Amino acid sequence: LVFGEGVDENTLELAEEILLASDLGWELTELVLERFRKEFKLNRDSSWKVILVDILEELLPENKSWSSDAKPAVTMVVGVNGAGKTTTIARLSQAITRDGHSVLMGCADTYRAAASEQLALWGERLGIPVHTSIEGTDPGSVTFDAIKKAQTLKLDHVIIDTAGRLPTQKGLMDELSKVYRVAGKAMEGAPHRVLLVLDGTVGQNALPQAQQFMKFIPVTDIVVTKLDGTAKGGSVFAMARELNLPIRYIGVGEGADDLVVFDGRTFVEAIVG
Amino acid sequence: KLADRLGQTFKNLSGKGVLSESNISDAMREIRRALLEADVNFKVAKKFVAEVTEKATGERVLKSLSPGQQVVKIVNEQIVELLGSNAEKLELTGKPPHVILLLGLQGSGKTTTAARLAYLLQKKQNRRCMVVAADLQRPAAIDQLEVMAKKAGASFYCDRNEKDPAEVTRAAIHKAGLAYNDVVIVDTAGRLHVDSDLMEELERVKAVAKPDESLLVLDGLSGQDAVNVALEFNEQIGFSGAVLTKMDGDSRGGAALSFRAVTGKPIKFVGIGESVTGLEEFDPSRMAGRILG
Ligand SMILES: Nc1nc2c(ncn2[C@@H]2O[C@H](COP(=O)(O)OP(=O)(O)OP(=O)(O)O)[C@@H](O)[C@H]2O)c(=O)[nH]1
Ligand SMILES: Nc1nc2c(ncn2[C@@H]2O[C@H](COP(=O)(O)OP(=O)(O)OP(=O)(O)O)[C@@H](O)[C@H]2O)c(=O)[nH]1
Ligand SMILES: [Mg+2]
Ligand SMILES: [Mg+2]
Repeated sequence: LVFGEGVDENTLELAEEILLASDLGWELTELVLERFRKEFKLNRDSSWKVILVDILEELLPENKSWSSDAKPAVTMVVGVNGAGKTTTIARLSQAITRDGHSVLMGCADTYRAAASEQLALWGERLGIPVHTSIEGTDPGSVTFDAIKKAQTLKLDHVIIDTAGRLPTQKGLMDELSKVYRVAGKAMEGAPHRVLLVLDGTVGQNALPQAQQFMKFIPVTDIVVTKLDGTAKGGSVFAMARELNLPIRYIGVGEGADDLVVFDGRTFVEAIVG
Repeated sequence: KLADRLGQTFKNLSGKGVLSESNISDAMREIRRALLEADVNFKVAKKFVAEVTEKATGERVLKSLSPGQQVVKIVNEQIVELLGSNAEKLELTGKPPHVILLLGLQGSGKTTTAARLAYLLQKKQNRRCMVVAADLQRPAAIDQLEVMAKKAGASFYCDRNEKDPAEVTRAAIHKAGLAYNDVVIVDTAGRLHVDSDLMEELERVKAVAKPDESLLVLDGLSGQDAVNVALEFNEQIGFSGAVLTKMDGDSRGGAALSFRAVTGKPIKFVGIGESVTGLEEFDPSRMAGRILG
C-alpha cells in the first residue's frame, strides 16, 4: 500500500473553518479532522472536499423509511419557541394532501397569542381541516379531541401542534409528557411519531435541547428548518449521532411547499461547498 | 467548567513567577474551545484569543489567585470590555414620536419584543407607546401583536387591508403624532439577509420610519451564522443595537460576543420570557459569566 503525503496545513485549516462555520462544534470537528488526515493519506485520488463529504455523511444515522398502518397516524410536533413547528405542520399537511391522503391539524398550543388563528389560517389556505379551541384550554384535552375527530372523520393523519417551550421551563416540559400520555389514551399507540423541530440557525444548544426533550417524551424524528438562509445546520450531527435520531425533513422557506425530504448527501455537500 | 480545565493546564505552576508563552498557549487552546462551545463565532474566537494571549503573557502570577483563575479573570475582563462595559441605553432624543424599528430573522422574537419593549418603556420611563403591526405576511401576525399589545397596555395600530408595510408605518407614525404617543415601536416580518426583495422592503420601511433606534432582534440560541446575519443586516439596512432573545434558556449566548465583535453595536435588551414582563436591560458582566460557562 502506498501512502500519499499528509494533508497540507492550508487545506487542514480550510477544512477546519468549513466545519466550525457549519456549527459542527469543537469536539466533532476534531474527530472529523482526525479522520480527514488519515483518509487524505490513503486516498490521493479524491479531492479533499469529496473526502470531507464522505466522512461527514458517515456521521449521520441511517434513515429508515417510516410508515404506519394506524389510521389515523398520529404525529406530535414539539420544539423550542419560533423553531418553525406550526409552519412545518402546514407544509407536512400539504405534502400529505398532495399524496392523496387526508389529514387534520390539531392546535394544542393554547398558550401563545394567536397560535390557533395562525394554524386555522393555514388550514383555510390549504383546504385542510383544523381543530382548535380557545386560549387557555388544557392542551391535553385539545389533543384528545383532535384525535377523536380524525377517527370519526376516518382520516389518514392527524398532526398535533404544541406550544414552543425552552427545556429550562420544567412545568411546560411536564405538560408535554402529559399531552403525550393523553394522545395514548385517545388512541392506543398514539402518537406514532414525535417530530422535534430544530431551528437551522441553532448552535451547540441543539444537543442539550434534544436530550432534554427526550427526557420527557420519546422523540422519533428531527426536522431542521430555515436552511434557506446561510446557516448550515451542522449542530444536528452531534444530536443525531448521540441520540440516533433520523433527520426526516428540512425546511427551506415559508411557503406551503417549502419542506423537503432530508437527503444526507445533499445536506453534507451544502456544508462543504 | 473553564476554571477547572485551566486548573489542570496550570497545575505545575507555583505561586511565583510569570505566565510564560507556552503556559498561555495551552490555556488558550482551552479558552478557544470554551468559546466555540459557547457558540462564539470561530473567527471572533481566534481574534479574541490572540488579544488575551497578548494581555496574559508576561503577567505576574498573583499570589491570591491560581494561574488558572488568573487567566479566567483576564478572559472575563476582556469579554466584559468587548461586550461594552457600560450598558448602553436607548437613544430617544429630539421631537416625539420616537420611532423604534425591530428587524431580524424569522422566529427570533420581534413581535414579542415589540410588546415587551412597550411595557418596559411605559413602566420605567412613563412613555405612551404605540406598537405597529407592519408584518403583513405571516399568518395571524397582526392578531398576535394585537393580543400582546393589549397585555402590555400599549396602543395598537394595524391596517388589515394594506399590502405595503411602509405605508402602514407612515400612517401609524402620523396617527401617533396626533394621539400624543411619544414612542412608536414597529414590528416587521421576519426575513433572511439573502432575500433581496424583503431586504429592499425593509429599507423602504426604515426610510419612512426614520427611526431613532433600529434594533436587530437576535435569537440567543444562534450559532456561527449570527455573524453573517449581523454583518448583512448592518450593511444593508443599518441598526443601532440588538435585542438578544430566549436567554431564559440554557444557551451560552456566544452570539452576543460575535454580534458585538463584528458590528461594534451595543446589545441593549435581553429577552428572558414570553410574557410582556420578559425583557430586561443588557448586563455585560452577567453575559460574560454565562459565555464562559
Ligand atoms: N425562511 C424560513 N422561515 C421559516 C422556515 N420555517 C419556518 N419559518 C418561519 O419561522 C417563523 C416561525 O415559524 P412558526 O411555524 O410560527 O414557529 P413555531 O415553532 O410554531 O413558533 P412558536 O409556536 O411560537 O414556538 C415564521 O415566520 C415562519 O414563516 C423555513 O424553513 N425557512
Ligand atoms: N422563552 C422565551 N420565548 C420567547 C422569547 N422571545 C420570544 N419568545 C417566543 O419565541 C417565539 C417566536 O416569537 P415571535 O415574537 O413570534 O418571533 P418573531 O420574530 O416575531 O417571528 P416572525 O414574525 O415569524 O419572524 C414565540 O413563541 C415567543 O413567545 C424569550 O425571550 N423567551
Ligand atoms: Mg407555533
Ligand atoms: Mg413576528
